[in-house]
Amino acid sequence: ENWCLTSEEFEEWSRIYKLKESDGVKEPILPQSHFETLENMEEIAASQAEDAHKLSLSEWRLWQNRPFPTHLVDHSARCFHFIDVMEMIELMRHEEGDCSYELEIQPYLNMNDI
Amino acid sequence: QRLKAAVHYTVGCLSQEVAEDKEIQFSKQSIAAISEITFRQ
Amino acid sequence: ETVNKILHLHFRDDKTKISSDALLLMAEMLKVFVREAAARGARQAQAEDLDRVDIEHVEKVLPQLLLDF
Repeated sequence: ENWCLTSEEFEEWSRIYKLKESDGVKEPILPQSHFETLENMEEIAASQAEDAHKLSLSEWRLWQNRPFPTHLVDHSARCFHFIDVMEMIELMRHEEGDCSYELEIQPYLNMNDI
Repeated sequence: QRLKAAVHYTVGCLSQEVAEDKEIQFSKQSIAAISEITFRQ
Repeated sequence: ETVNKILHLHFRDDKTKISSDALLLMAEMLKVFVREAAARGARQAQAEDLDRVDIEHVEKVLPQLLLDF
């Protein structure tokens, strides 16, 4: 009931950190995902309240090209892939015209593979 | 690398279809990023 | 065939086999994945009134895309 806190700790949290109505903090929501290629399958729920704080998965993307420290539970394989691609995007960000990725693998293209 | 090149080429073709459909262009770098994501996926 | 080879890159056991249906499904899923990634990138670029999808548009849609697949 007290989130594993002692009653003193819980009282301190309640007094100092607990968000109150008066703090005016909006309800954080993650915007509903939308599939472009399945257009008529679902409509974005109009119920997404305007005054809610819409969270953004890309707000802190500049930090997402490296794994941050973990404790007990490591990053997933999928997360490591995401980090690697973000790092690749960071390295290619300022390229104009020719693409280093394309130039690197072009010699290996074999039309029989397509 | 050969498999990656095949994926990259195919991603380029599929993205070209989307480009025509959406009347927009894709930079080579954006195709490369989608290609790398797909290969890992 | 290319998808088959990519999958075998990641199978732990070389003797692992995959049925043609599963292969077709995987290839189709990857096509949907690519089209969805490209379409989301395009939507992001158009939301910024640009007529060219650049790498940061793909970067912005990447987290949600990976969560959705």
